[in-house]
Amino acid sequence: MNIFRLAGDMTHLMSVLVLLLKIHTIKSCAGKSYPCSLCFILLESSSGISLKTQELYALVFATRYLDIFTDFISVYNTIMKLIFLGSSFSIVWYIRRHKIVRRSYDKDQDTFRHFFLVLPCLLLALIINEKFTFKEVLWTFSLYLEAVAILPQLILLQRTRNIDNLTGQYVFLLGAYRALYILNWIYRYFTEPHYVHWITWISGLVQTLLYADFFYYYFSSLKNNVKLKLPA
Amino acid sequence: HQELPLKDEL
Repeated sequence: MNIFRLAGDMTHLMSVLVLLLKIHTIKSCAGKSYPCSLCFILLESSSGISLKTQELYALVFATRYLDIFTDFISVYNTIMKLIFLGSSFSIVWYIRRHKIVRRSYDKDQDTFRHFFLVLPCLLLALIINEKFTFKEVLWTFSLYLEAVAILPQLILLQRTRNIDNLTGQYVFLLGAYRALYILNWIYRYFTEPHYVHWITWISGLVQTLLYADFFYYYFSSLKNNVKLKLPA
Repeated sequence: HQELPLKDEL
């Protein structure tokens, strides 16, 4: 474990916590007898969260952590896997099933056919992988899928007029975690002999590059202290 | 057969 990977995992954990906080805020709002002004805004405007991206991430974790019960790495590793699995599936459940949270989900805007991402990633994993076994192909599939899983969310943000802070921070943290992982891979390449994982590295690089324009607008909005806005 | 190293990253 190195500082880059720990920082990456913590950033990833933070992104999940921000999303859970946002869902909690929406839930607690509607619980009130009178909608406070913030609540009114929250409930009226769409949450800006893409269910499609959340579903893709749940699939990413489900196919990446198949070894959670067969290969024990460390307590930290197992706990983090359980957190990511539990949170991603519960977030999908909240947005799909929770009587209040699902009202803040704008399915008319979140129209990205994520099936068009799943199939190519699966085909690519069947062709390019480190070993043609069930677990290895699904693990490789999870890497390719994670690289593109943010696309429905980024497209939804372009359509969302006012991106609220929590959503912007969620996407920023999600992009930052993989950028930190790239530093971790560079560090491990120079410190560990034979540490070469081209598939992981290229997927992670593509994933981070997809955030490039978001990062640009995110930092510009911070610098100019204006509301985050993505050009359509 | 050559065993792949364990996946120690999340």
